[in-house]
Amino acid sequence: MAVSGFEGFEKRLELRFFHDDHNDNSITNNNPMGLRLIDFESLDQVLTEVQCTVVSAVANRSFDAYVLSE
Amino acid sequence: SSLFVYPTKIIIKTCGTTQLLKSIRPLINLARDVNLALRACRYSRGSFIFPDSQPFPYTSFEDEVSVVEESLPKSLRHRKASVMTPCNNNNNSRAWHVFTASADVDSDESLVVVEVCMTELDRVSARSFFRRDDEERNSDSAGREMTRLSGIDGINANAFICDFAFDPCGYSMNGVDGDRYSTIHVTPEDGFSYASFECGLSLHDGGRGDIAEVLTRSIDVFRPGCVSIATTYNGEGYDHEVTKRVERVLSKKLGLKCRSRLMDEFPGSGTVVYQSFTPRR
Repeated sequence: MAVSGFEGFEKRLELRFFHDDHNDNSITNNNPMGLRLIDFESLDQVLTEVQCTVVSAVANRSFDAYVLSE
Repeated sequence: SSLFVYPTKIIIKTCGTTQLLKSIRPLINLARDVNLALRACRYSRGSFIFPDSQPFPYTSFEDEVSVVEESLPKSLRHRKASVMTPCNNNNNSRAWHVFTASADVDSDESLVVVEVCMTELDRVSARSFFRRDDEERNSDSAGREMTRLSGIDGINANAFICDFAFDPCGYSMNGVDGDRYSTIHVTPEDGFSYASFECGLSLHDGGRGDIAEVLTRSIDVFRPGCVSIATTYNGEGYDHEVTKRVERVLSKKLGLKCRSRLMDEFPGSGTVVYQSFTPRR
């Protein structure tokens, strides 16, 4: 393993979702923001399980982008 | 490492020895809270430089696929795992690993995704990604300096760049341009230097979508000794002319010869083309 602990080649995961009309969760039914409604604390909790933290972030109308550190 | 959150899509890409696959179940649960159900999953990776340093299940692709499959709902019934190994490479050191699962055979994704992995970076180019001793600046301004010094800001002039410099070396950036993302990660240390470039783009949108030009500019930043390019066509039908154009342009502009080209079909992701290049002798 590299001195700085870096392994170059990344693991990449892509998950794609669709509006599930079976749920009667009217608050977010078909909200165009979709996954972007997930609060940062919840995302951060998932990243902690993956052993990553957010070091930088930017967003525009289409999506949110986070730079992570292991 | 990077995370991208679209209204109906999440992309998370991590290097090092992270436990990426542990994120699948929690992300599915969080999506359910906002009334979204999983439709498709794609897991991909190159071949680790330090495979023995990876924790279980990342020591074997079969184990990784088992962990992914256990995390997915049964509704994603179309599934496929494949290790694409260049014929001129008897061991797996340059193989591309892909697992996809989908509720539908066809892809709902319009963007073509290009994943570039580069090793044996040019030493002068790699030097841009080391922090200077006299540098008091924080990682943001050091990151901006690396972006400018290396020429990364010239890959897509339309993109807003969010960059970060690691200590004592290393760099990550995310590019944001409309609904198009791009990302670069760099490990510059000599002996195991590595850089990746990834972007989502369309084949037909006036110049921004010219994969060959975007690839030329991104690879030229690092002048690597070895390049692999995995292009996932998703809902965009495969276009053999694009594959040949990439090979022609990389040969002409960067002197990189295509040493292998593999293709495979995956449910929910369409055609994946995996090309490897090395400098013409």
